[in-house]
Amino acid sequence: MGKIVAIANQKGGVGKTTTAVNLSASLGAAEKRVLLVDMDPQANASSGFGVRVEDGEKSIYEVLIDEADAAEAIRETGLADILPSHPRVIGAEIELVSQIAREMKLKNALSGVVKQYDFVIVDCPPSLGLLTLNTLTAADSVLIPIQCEYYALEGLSQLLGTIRMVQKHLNLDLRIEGVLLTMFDKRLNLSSQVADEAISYFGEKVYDTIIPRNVRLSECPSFGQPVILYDVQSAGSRSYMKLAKEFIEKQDSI
Amino acid sequence: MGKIVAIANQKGGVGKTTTAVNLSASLGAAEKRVLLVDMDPQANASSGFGVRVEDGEKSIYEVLIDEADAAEAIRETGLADILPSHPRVIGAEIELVSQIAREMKLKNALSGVVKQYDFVIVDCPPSLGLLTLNTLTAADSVLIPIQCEYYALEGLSQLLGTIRMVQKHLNLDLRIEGVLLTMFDKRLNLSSQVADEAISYFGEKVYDTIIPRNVRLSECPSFGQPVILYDVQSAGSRSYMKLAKEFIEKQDSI
Ligand SMILES: Nc1ncnc2c1ncn2[C@@H]1O[C@H](COP(=O)(O)OP(=O)(O)OP(=O)(O)O)[C@@H](O)[C@H]1O
Ligand SMILES: Nc1ncnc2c1ncn2[C@@H]1O[C@H](COP(=O)(O)OP(=O)(O)OP(=O)(O)O)[C@@H](O)[C@H]1O
Ligand SMILES: [Mg+2]
Ligand SMILES: [Mg+2]
Repeated sequence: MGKIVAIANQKGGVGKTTTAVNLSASLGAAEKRVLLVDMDPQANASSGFGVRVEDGEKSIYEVLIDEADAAEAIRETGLADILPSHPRVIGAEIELVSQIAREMKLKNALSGVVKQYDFVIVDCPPSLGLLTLNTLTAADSVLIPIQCEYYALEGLSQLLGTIRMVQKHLNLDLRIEGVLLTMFDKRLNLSSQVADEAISYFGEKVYDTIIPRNVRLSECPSFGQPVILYDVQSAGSRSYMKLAKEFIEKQDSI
Repeated sequence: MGKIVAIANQKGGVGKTTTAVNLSASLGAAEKRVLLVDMDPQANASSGFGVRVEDGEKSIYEVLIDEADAAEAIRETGLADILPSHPRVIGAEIELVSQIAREMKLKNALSGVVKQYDFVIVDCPPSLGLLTLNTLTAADSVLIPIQCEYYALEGLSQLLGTIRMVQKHLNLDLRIEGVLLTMFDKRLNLSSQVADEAISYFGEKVYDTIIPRNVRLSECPSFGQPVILYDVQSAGSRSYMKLAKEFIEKQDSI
């Protein structure tokens, strides 16, 4: 019960938030109970579900610095529950540095709620700092989105190095949930080259489902809706539903 | 002489590195003496110019922790000189936290070389941590790339808040050099909506030059070349040459 999956890659703009929001929504549509945790100070995953934290309201920041329980900050949205972020969580990166067990804050904070869900999906910021380390320490597995572009390949060895370091010192059981190719444009050679390279690097771990570049995926956040609610017929929506199905099927085999 | 310009935006994947590399190369082609400093542990700007730091070679990391002078780490590439990065610079974020004048490390490191150049262009990682704070403290101005997508607008108030904080406590004279719209796709309503929003927010500061989405810009890094060397006729190359021209013209008026 309650599997925690980190969506992580320190390369910016590769589709972490788009995957966290739309995989969560698609799993919710498939009758799974899902909590989406937003660990990014940009709070894009929160607004992707139409959730904004006003001053005085609880966010992941208050949860990480032990000023609130996770349950107090969680919002229901229908398809998934959200533990939202707020820009003030940038402060946690510095405030936690000198604290004891600073990497375990998220793991401890989620321990009281995780049993109520089938999946807890955690969106990470584009860095390998304390917020991402907290997530990799709390997670059972990590799903790695890879944009089909050259620079996205370059950062992989750094990410894998960090995952190995976490497995050695903070979370022995951390596994790779899967590798997702995003923003694939079938008209471009570059997309196929990067896809081939990722498959030769990760083999089986690469999902059969590939997310195409699709304008509906970049439009839906401005309406605060996952793509399945914004335009269910779109290629973007269909690809994330297909991913959710493959993700669920893989649960029995990992 | 020697104006230091930070290329910053904590939102990931908005075109910081692509702008740092191709603006530097275009300024070099216009006979300006340019130093490109790579402050990102991903070291994308370095590899965008075909520069890789091997073990034992100096990078921005050794310069920031006072183990090397900037002059020792700088490489010549023809169009621009490069002070390259290496993934080990991630360590500086933690190592510098407890040091005195931790935000001034880059400013002090560049003071010895800045006079040899017309422009020093600094590529930032996608975060507002110590590496970006060092850059904003050292910089005369900051150039803000904005991807023409919804999430890219959301992070602007955080970025402006950080710039204001730096202006108040670390660098009184920091100015906004300009705002650059990137990955503009004229077929998408979203691109025009975001462009209109940015212009109403920043007014004059928005460059007339808009960078179109152009596959040559995402292909050239895999050859370790700026686009002006990879495909000088491409829309990508022409738009960065046009930006360089507008950037130079604006110097007299800022
Ligand atoms: N398959 C897709 N097709 C078209 N646009 C996409 C797709 N996936 C993501 N986008 C858009 O690309 C941009 C980057 O995606 P997103 O913000 O999800 O990446 P990220 O990795 O979360 O970024 P960050 O590193 O800043 O957290 C966003 O504007 C998003 O709307
Ligand atoms: N105008 C453009 N047209 C097409 N592709 C582009 C354009 N600008 C950038 N790209 C590609 O988009 C991706 C993101 O750009 P880039 O890496 O420059 O952004 P960044 O802001 O530096 O990212 P990070 O936040 O990770 O540092 C890269 O793969 C790059 O090659
Ligand atoms: Mg994100
Ligand atoms: Mg970059």
